[in-house]
Amino acid sequence: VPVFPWHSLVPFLAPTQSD
Amino acid sequence: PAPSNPSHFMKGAIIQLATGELKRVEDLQTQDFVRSAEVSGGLKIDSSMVVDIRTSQQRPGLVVLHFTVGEQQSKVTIDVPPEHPFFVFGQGWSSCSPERTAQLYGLACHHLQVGDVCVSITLQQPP
Repeated sequence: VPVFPWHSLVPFLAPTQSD
Repeated sequence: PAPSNPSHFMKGAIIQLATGELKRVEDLQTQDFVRSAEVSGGLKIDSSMVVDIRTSQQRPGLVVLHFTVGEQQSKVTIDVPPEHPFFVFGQGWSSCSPERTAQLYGLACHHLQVGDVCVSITLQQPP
């Protein structure tokens, strides 16, 4: 039975930094 | 052509939390994501609010979701199939088309709406 990591279920949304 | 369905969203799929605990995808709760991010090191959970939902003009069949992400309210846009589930804080799995999600994955979903706050992950900023 395959096991999937929790972080594969939610989007990785990287805010674009502007400083 | 048949859409590619990531099988981790299939009802019954086994998900490993960062604590090592195993849960079925349909049994996950907000705390599972929060705890996992806490113990994983390097990742953090952001709150991403849905501010707009449209059908894609460039890519028929997809929807364009606009989010404001995290404390900085950064604007992020992603294109997804309407059946793609998002985890809404305090509510659980939600998609633009709960009917299609149920058909393709067997996963029960709420209807994703503007104003919903989704779980997303980002890199932890160094202190």
